[in-house]
Amino acid sequence: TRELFMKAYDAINTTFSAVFQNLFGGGNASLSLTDPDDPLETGVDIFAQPPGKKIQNISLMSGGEKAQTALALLFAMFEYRTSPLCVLDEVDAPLDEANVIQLGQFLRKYRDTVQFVVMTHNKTTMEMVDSLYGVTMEEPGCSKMLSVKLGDSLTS
Amino acid sequence: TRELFMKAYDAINTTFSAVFQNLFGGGNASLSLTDPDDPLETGVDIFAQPPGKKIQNISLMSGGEKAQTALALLFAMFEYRTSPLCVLDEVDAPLDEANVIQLGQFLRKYRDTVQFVVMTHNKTTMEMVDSLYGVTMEEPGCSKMLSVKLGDSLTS
Amino acid sequence: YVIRKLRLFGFKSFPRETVIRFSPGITGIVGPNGCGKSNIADALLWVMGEQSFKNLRGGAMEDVVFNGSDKLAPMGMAEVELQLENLNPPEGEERFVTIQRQYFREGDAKYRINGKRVRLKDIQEFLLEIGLGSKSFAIIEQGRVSTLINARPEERRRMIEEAA
Amino acid sequence: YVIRKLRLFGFKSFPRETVIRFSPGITGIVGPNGCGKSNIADALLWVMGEQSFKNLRGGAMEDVVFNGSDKLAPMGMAEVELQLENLNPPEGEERFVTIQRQYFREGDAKYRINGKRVRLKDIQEFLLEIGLGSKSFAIIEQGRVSTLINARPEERRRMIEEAA
Ligand SMILES: Nc1ncnc2c1ncn2[C@@H]1O[C@H](COP(=O)(O)OP(=O)(O)OP(=O)(O)O)[C@@H](O)[C@H]1O
Ligand SMILES: Nc1ncnc2c1ncn2[C@@H]1O[C@H](COP(=O)(O)OP(=O)(O)OP(=O)(O)O)[C@@H](O)[C@H]1O
Ligand SMILES: [Mg+2]
Ligand SMILES: [Mg+2]
Repeated sequence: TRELFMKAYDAINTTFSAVFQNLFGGGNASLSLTDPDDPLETGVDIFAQPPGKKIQNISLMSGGEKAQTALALLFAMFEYRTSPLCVLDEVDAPLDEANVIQLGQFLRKYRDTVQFVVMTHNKTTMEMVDSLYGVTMEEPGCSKMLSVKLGDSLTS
Repeated sequence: TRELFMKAYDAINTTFSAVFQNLFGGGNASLSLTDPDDPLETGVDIFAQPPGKKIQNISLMSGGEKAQTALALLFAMFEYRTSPLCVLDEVDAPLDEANVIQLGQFLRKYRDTVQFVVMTHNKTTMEMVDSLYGVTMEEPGCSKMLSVKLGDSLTS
Repeated sequence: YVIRKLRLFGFKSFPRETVIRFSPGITGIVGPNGCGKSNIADALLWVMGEQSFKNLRGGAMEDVVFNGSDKLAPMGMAEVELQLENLNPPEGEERFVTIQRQYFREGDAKYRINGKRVRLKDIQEFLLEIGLGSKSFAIIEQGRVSTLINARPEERRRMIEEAA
Repeated sequence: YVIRKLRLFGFKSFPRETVIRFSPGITGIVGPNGCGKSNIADALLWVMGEQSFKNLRGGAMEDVVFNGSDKLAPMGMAEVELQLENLNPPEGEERFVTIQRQYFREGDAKYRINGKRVRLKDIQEFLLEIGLGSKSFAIIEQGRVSTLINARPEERRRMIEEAA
């Protein structure tokens, strides 16, 4: 499993820095092993440098920068170990308008290999999906689904 | 300090349930002491019942319901111990459009006694403030303030 | 494999039988605060074998069963079914596979694949084979997107191991 | 008392002297991700006496000092000043009060009220008198609005005690 881990780590690290540069439009990011001599026990650190800034302790990053860096790492893991399904529950909440658009474009790149289910309150995100469901509680306490886009049968 | 605590607890509990009903448009909420016999050590539990729903473990509430319940408790503490300043950093992020409007109306009720500083990405929130500042990083890594509303001198 | 349909019945805030059809690409789910969006994410996590009630935001596993509302009585069972389609089924294998999970208020749990009773382990093994095994990065719950960044180095290692 | 002005110089992402004037009512602060909005909340928390660098999102107190950018060199000191106005000053007291905090990269810290060197304790006592003592509910940091709900019962008690 030592080789398995190192192979995954190397591939994910390479993709992570590519996806980071794509989402941030520049800058640098990479992973590093806290104890490279012991691949079976070592932890993994994250370095991230948004464009124009110095490399700093990731705890100093802003709420939106942390979310975007996390998404970059998530997608890197996805590329390595493609899973047919990905659920993202309001991941756009900390992002500004420009980054919400960026995230939408990014998801559309993957949509041929992954099915995404995205919960959101953001109108920009709603416009980039392929099909849209609404959930209501017309009857208090009882959830009901409505299909709000692309017609077809009303699921209920 | 026993009397001090109980006096604060009773007043905050009463206001909390009134503010909760105001923010949720109904329902019930209240605090309760985990160990009423020992006011000096006891913990404080929260019960919240959004309109039309049964009372449940607050961990089952949704992201937006938790945020609104927290804001109700916060404002109740504010009423008891008015402080001249309140900073709210993106507290509207988990809220839907209707609840963002509700929060804005609520803040405007208090604005004669409290100065609010509100960080947000939400356009609806931006429209309800008295003065608005923008922060930019035209020069990467270096924050600069711009006054975007109600004219006066450009701070820099 | 692709996800085709999710059916909820008596799960959390869905007392009535509810079917959600998934098309390829991106499916958006919208609605007011507290209407049941994250409960759908929980249903997906649960039917795929999630055993910790904490990860389902409950105080006990019983909290997945509809607990009643102003007008409706609590139910005795929660049921979720996930239908998957194998786009290239090998000779003799089914094109559609349905996994089902039930939980009864007294504590009984039942699992089925294509209607046949199986153990939880069988469901987890099936999902592992088709790439749905590790849910830690396939389902990002509300408010937890930055967990990867805030996690300790050892926890990040575990996530990479799951992907390996 | 009302808040009139906040001045930042060398604090976090504000290397240049920056003055923010507050009017009565609600002041909004907007801008793209990572531009410095939460750093302003941190500046308010810090000048009012916050001692834990963790609550300022840093790894050490030194992280409050501007650390440089692509083009600018790191600075050696962070300084924040808060000007307050007393709407009904009693006979002989100042109408305006300015509290100032400085931190030097080597570890020195200086505090001033109206230009006169004081200890941190003096600033904290002054703020307590005017109702700005307990910051736990006056400054809600990003992502922490639901902390009151997720906290343990004893922590909630402590918050109520602060308000008492
Ligand atoms: N077992 C149960 N029985 C009945 N209702 C339940 C049960 N479990 C959860 N709920 C209800 O479901 C609601 C939460 O739903 P959910 O978290 O899915 O909302 P949401 O649509 O994600 O909202 P938000 O936009 O605020 O995140 C709560 O109000 C809760 O009372
Ligand atoms: N000591 C420092 N020196 C230089 N830059 C710093 C320092 N401390 C923090 N920063 C920078 O400040 C930025 C974060 O700013 P802040 O958290 O205020 O953003 P924000 O406007 O709140 O963004 P968001 O909308 O994403 O929450 C980070 O990019 C970080 O690099
Ligand atoms: Mg939700
Ligand atoms: Mg911020």
